[in-house]
Amino acid sequence: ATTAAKSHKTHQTHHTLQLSSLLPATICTPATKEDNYNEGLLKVVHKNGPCARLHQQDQATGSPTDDQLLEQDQSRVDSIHYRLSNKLSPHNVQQTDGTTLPAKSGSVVGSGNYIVTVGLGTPKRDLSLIFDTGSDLTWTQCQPCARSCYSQKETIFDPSKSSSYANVSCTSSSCSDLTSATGNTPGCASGSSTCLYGIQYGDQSFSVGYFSKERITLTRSDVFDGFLFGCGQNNRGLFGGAAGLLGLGRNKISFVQQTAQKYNRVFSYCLPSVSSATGYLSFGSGGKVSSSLKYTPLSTISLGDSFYALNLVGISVAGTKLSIPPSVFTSSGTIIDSGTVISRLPATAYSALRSAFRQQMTGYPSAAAVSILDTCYDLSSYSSARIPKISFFFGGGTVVELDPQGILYVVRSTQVCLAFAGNSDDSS
Amino acid sequence: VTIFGNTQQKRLQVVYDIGGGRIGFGPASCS
Repeated sequence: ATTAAKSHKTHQTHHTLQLSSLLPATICTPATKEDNYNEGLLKVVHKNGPCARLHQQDQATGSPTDDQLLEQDQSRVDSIHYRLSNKLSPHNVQQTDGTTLPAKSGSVVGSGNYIVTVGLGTPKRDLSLIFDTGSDLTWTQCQPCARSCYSQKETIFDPSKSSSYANVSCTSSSCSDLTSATGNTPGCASGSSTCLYGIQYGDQSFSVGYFSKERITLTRSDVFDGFLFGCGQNNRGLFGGAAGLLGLGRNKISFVQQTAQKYNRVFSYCLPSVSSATGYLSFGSGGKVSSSLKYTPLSTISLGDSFYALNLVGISVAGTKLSIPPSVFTSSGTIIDSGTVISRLPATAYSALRSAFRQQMTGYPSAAAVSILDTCYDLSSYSSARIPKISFFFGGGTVVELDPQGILYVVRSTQVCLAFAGNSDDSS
Repeated sequence: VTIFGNTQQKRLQVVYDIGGGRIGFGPASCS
């Protein structure tokens, strides 16, 4: 009876993981047949994994190292903090602009990102876009790439070959909406009076071009005419072969808001556990919902109109709630972001989490830190490992138990790290 | 600000119901 009780408690408080399951495979294992992606449902793949159409190019050009990915992730977090602490003075976009936009007005998109494929134009061209809940403007590189285009896997979109493409006028209200969506005041092309957008991300990546309307196709039954997007003529940055970005933020011009009539501002996604598997991005409330789905209220965050904020109130490790004063979380607020790889916690909360995690992992040899990850283990001589469960407590009594893959970041079997990082202080 | 990043969202169904003012979480296989 004692053994059974111990075993039960272990099951409640720890995961036992086969280490081979943590390492990504080199072959894509799609969860669902391609044909089943319909009715507002898109396949999600990791940008650098074998399921991405961009993967071949990554192999040729070399995927970023884990150090580079984590550094880019830190740049994204720095830019989010910057956006939330400084309301930028809008900058005027000129037709020849590109390198003079204010830095850190957006978020870094080059780190560990997930992509979906959508169709643009008539006839439609398939484009792989990074999906980002932390920004609003959807854009893609466009011919004739008047100034500059980076290398992308698919053919660059050519508006002159589409019968449904139209420019947006400088005087239209949608042109003015760009100011809040990008942090930059739109420009006006001399002669054509076409609205010009500019967006720059925290790592100096940017896109500048024509603000336009076009038909966007998710599936055969999900087609939207007059979708507002950026047709980039000057684009540079760490987009890893993706054709652009799908903005899923809260602003008026985000994909979510533009398709509100059909999908009623409801969307969901599931991110795969490893980069060799697929997930999904689904729009509307018609899709399958997890039977144990729990809701927490959506809130807002000061100066962060684009972000989805929620109330984090506590964290538990191995079934024990950490002793963290609620004010530690409430003073700075919490956002959920599909583009940030590693969760960032207030310094006090991270310190408590790390300490509890280390206490549970004393049986394993430690390993050198990797970039922002300071708690790593050498698990190369183990076939399985026992790691403590971690749960997040959100407002409204919602408890979210993290998947084991959400607790660890595996660089290699000799460096398996706690996948959390701390902010420099509680008020940041 | 605290950020709930994408590693921690793996194998969760994350539902954004903006009109309803709520976000849902549930365990999922992604299939």
